[in-house]
Amino acid sequence: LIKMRDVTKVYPLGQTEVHALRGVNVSIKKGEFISIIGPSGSGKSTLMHIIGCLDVATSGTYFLRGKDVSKMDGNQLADIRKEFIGFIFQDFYLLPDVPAWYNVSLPMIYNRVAPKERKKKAVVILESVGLGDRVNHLPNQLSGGERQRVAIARALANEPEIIIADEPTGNLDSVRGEEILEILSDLHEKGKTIIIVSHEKYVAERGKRKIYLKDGRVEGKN
Amino acid sequence: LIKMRDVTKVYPLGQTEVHALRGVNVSIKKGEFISIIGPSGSGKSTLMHIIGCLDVATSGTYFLRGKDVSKMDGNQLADIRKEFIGFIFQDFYLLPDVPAWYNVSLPMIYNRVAPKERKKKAVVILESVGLGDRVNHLPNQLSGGERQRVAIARALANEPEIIIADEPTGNLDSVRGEEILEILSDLHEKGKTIIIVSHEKYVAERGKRKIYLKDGRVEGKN
Ligand SMILES: Nc1ncnc2c1ncn2[C@@H]1O[C@H](COP(=O)(O)OP(=O)(O)OP(=O)(O)O)[C@@H](O)[C@H]1O
Ligand SMILES: Nc1ncnc2c1ncn2[C@@H]1O[C@H](COP(=O)(O)OP(=O)(O)OP(=O)(O)O)[C@@H](O)[C@H]1O
Ligand SMILES: [Mg+2]
Ligand SMILES: [Mg+2]
Repeated sequence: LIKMRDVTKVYPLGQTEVHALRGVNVSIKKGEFISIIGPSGSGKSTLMHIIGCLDVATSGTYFLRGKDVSKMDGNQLADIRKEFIGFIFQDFYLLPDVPAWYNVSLPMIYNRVAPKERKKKAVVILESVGLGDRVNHLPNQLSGGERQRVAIARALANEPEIIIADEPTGNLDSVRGEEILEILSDLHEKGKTIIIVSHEKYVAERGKRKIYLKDGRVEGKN
Repeated sequence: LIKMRDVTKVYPLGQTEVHALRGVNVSIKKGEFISIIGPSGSGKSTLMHIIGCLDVATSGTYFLRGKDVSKMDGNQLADIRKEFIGFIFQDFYLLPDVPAWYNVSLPMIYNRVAPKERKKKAVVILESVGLGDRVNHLPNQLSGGERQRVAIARALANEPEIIIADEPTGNLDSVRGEEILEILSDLHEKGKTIIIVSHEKYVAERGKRKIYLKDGRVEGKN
């Protein structure tokens, strides 16, 4: 499903450059549950953004579902994200001026789900993450962990093939964290591919296979 | 140092209200190291914002250093924050368009530290949190955990009497997390008062005393 070879990512910074990824090889099969682990600043989010077609590599090849993504333009990448990928961002990235249910329904708008249907489905997903009584709250009317759960609910809205979760439990207590892991495990059992970044052991342990990142390189055989 | 009696916080929300704190009694002595623990949405950040004079209670009394804060206006609260309190926000709240060192130097500007001195001190604090080679990065040129560490460095800039840390390790691996805890422990040994919210056990365990919050109430004797 995912095949990356010699992927690098260099960020320009004034007169210098930051080498966030220094030649990464990653292969992930359909239906796997993978954990990406590594120190802060090691390149995990950078790698996740490239896997999720939110950013392009500086060099190297990336075949997703057999197609070479590194040759695609912005519109083609947006189509792929819309159809196959659900992304839980480390910073949530919720629209600030609309209620929680509307944030969750956003991916459904791209996929042309009828308006009434969208709100109904959004409320069901919000209930599944414990926010049934917060559906009309704006992001700034929610706690940190509640905002994080809205971001998780949004990523699941279209039942995407691939779910990319970047530190999904950073603001959640272990009870809420386990609830989120249960949801991801259920989706995994339904055949979805799950890729999770987490510095919390009880979360990273859920991955059937672990990819260790350090200083922009993958450690060990992969 | 901190004495709160029957503190409530009600957020208006359209036609309804959200009772985030329902009559909280909290007493904290100078030099204590306290952990505030509780489920997502239980009122921890709300309580921290009131303790840190960033928000006012709806009712109840709050004496800080012997003075009744609930009677103060915005300017008086800002003066207290400037002089005594360092706040590590759950959402970081860094200025997006200035480099990391400038974000760290902000509290020093309020306290009239000379410009050259400010940058020097800011770089020293950034080195202490492992960001010596990221001092000129803007927030969007930093990883999640790096932004969190800039927010931590900023809270320590003026060596405040009281440090309020809301989920300070949510984006940090355990090595970086322990480094932050070491810094807070050192400040505690110097006599500073530390109040920390964390859902991660290894962080909450550092508090010498724990306050449990659930549904806006403090559980047990306090
Ligand atoms: N501005 C607001 N308007 C309405 N409700 C709010 C507002 N801010 C917070 N709330 C609600 O108040 C409750 C307490 O919020 P608070 O942020 O204090 O929780 P918390 O314990 O810090 O949670 P977390 O662990 O998820 O960060 C939450 O359920 C939240 O939905
Ligand atoms: N836009 C950018 N410009 C310059 N450097 C950047 C940019 N974005 C990220 N970096 C740098 O690239 C490195 C990798 O960042 P990345 O966000 O992938 O790390 P991470 O492993 O997700 O870290 P964390 O666990 O703290 O979230 C970091 O050291 C960061 O400073
Ligand atoms: Mg990251
Ligand atoms: Mg909070």
